[in-house]
Amino acid sequence: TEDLDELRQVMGIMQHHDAITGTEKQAVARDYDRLLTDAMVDAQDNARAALRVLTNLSTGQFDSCLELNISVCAFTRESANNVVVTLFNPLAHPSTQFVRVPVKQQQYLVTDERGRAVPSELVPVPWQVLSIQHRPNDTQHELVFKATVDKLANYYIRVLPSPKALQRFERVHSLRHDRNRIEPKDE
Amino acid sequence: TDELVVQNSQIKLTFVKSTGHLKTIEMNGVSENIEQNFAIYKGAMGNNGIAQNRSSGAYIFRPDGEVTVLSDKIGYTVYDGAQVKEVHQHVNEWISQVIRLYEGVNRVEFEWLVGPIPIDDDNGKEIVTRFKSGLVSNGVFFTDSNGREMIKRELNKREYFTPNVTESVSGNYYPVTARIALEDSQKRLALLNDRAQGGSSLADGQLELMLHRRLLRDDAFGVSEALNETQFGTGLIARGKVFLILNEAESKPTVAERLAQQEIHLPFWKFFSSSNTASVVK
Repeated sequence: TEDLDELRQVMGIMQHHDAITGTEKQAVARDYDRLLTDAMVDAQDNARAALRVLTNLSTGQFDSCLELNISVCAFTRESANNVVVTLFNPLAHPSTQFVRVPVKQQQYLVTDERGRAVPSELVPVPWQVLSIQHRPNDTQHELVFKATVDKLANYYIRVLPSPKALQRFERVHSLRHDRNRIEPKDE
Repeated sequence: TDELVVQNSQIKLTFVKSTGHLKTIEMNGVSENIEQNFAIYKGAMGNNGIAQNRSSGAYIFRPDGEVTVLSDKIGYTVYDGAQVKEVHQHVNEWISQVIRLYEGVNRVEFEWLVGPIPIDDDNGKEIVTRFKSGLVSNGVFFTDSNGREMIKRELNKREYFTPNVTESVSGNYYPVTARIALEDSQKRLALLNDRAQGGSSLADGQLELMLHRRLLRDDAFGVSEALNETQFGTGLIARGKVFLILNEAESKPTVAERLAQQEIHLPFWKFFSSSNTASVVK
């Protein structure tokens, strides 16, 4: 429980009115980032341990991606050929959500635990997100599929060799201004 | 025609093809002209020694002059899939947005991306998203009470006293931690947000939410720093979502809004493994 207590403690600190409203000093904001990140990373060990109990895996990887908010996931970038996405639903009833996974521009097949194909689509990450500094530029798309989760569900993502099985997006209309990318600047 | 239609089984969005802006939304059997724009308030640089003349800062929102609405032609690209439909809008070098419809989901998603806010003109800026409809709301709108019930707000008024509203914009701003809505006798327009923001209805049928702020002066209320986050030397980039629900005014529309709120804030946590170690859920 040591890691969970740490996360609880940090979440307690985050109830301070300055943390809620953003009226803390910049150095304090950075310290909040540090505390919260450390606590979340450590608590992932607890989640992994729980997932090992809930599945037949004894040494499961179960990597989490804390940068999904900027459409970045190192795990899917590096091992996109065969990925299992495990979704945990803490609600007391089944729930449905659209899952977005950052991937390279390839053709994918998504299947559920019974091997049934799940409809999926590949959408480009908006270019302005791509231009964010320090963001790796090789996952320029997101794979989108609908997941229905009772408690825990696995979805399997495989790269397809042929272009047939992928339902590629049709670009129906496009009107663009000149896209002057923001050049990265060193700090 | 000059119209571009993006629709799924539940929602129909019409855009003005030549400008890239949203024009009409049809959902729940209701159709309404809804224009969405981003707008910029210039942060006031006042004299903090005078109570009513402080600078805009971490504690107070105090714009200087009129808002600048970014209503010019914008670049856009449409991706039309079976599961998800997206309109990627490129407003300027530091503001963009994806308007998204998921099949079977009865709300319109606006995923905004703002920043780094430029300050090379030595002005602080506060960026809002603004939805303008034809609803006759008579100055009345509703904001949530920390995610619980909705509180009635009325432009330039207070519940228990007659105020002297010297700040026409910020004097009508309220905290929005979950949703802001307005309605007339026929229709109701609600915005659901993914984080606590400031919001208001400064004109009939219009709703706005504050998305991102970068200010160059301290407002002298305690922090002693300007709200000028300079990570990576350029200011912060913020990304978030606003969800729109248009409904009939008489059919208990807040039920749909409350259910949507639950879905938006689902605590899903994704874990990834290599499929060489395929697992079975016990």
